[in-house]
Amino acid sequence: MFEARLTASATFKKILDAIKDLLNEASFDCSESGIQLQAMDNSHVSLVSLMLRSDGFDKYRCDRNLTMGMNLANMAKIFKCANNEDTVTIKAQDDADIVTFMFEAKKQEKISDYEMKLMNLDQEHLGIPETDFSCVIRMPSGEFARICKDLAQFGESIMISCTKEGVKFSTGGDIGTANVKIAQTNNFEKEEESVTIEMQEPVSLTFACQYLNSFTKATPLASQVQLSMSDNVPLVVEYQIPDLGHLRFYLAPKIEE
Amino acid sequence: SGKQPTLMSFFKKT
Repeated sequence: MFEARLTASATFKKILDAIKDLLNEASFDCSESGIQLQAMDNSHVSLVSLMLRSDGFDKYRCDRNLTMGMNLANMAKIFKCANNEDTVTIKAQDDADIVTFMFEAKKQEKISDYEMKLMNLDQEHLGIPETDFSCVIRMPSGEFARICKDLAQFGESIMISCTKEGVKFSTGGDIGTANVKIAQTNNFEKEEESVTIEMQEPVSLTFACQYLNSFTKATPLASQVQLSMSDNVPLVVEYQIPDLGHLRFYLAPKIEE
Repeated sequence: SGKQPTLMSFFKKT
């Protein structure tokens, strides 16, 4: 028996919004420690890694490890039927080929349930080594989204250069070039507005705009985003989901031809 | 602007 109950179904809506452009379907691996998802996009250039800890749920029970393959567009359709304030309960039997989503209004005046067929997905898992990154940047997630959107107008790729002084986002194309520099802040009062840089050595890497812009669909999940970079290693874009876990995106850097 | 490798150039399948 698997059962997970979360007071805020809005969180699930936001997670689905953040990943459904990159992934058509994905396997949710459920265990005692929580729900995990790891999947690459169709072109195998980026990877989504989601972790929702069992202790972040209001109720969590997982008697046996369970892998639930789900079509994310269909899952999003179901979550559209829930109000943001509804409590969601996800249920499945041990060997089930269906999953049930139950939505309960706060005062129990409305209870709805939706059953969805599970899929058998043959997904490739990648081993992601622990990395000591040369640069770890924390900045407002909205600012990162804004920069990616703005620069996408001018080029297909964004170069992210990180030094002790700050981070520079640059692109160029037929129109010309665009550069945005973000300095480290000393704003200790408003943590969500701060920019912090932990740097071992400066790094400069180039990434496809299209993917960075997809990742920023996760912006409503967290006020801050963390970018981790090292030379010749995929970028990690991480959104912390308060009290529940994290959503990470990995993106292979472009290389000189 | 640059070649786009896949993630398999960096991570191994498990």
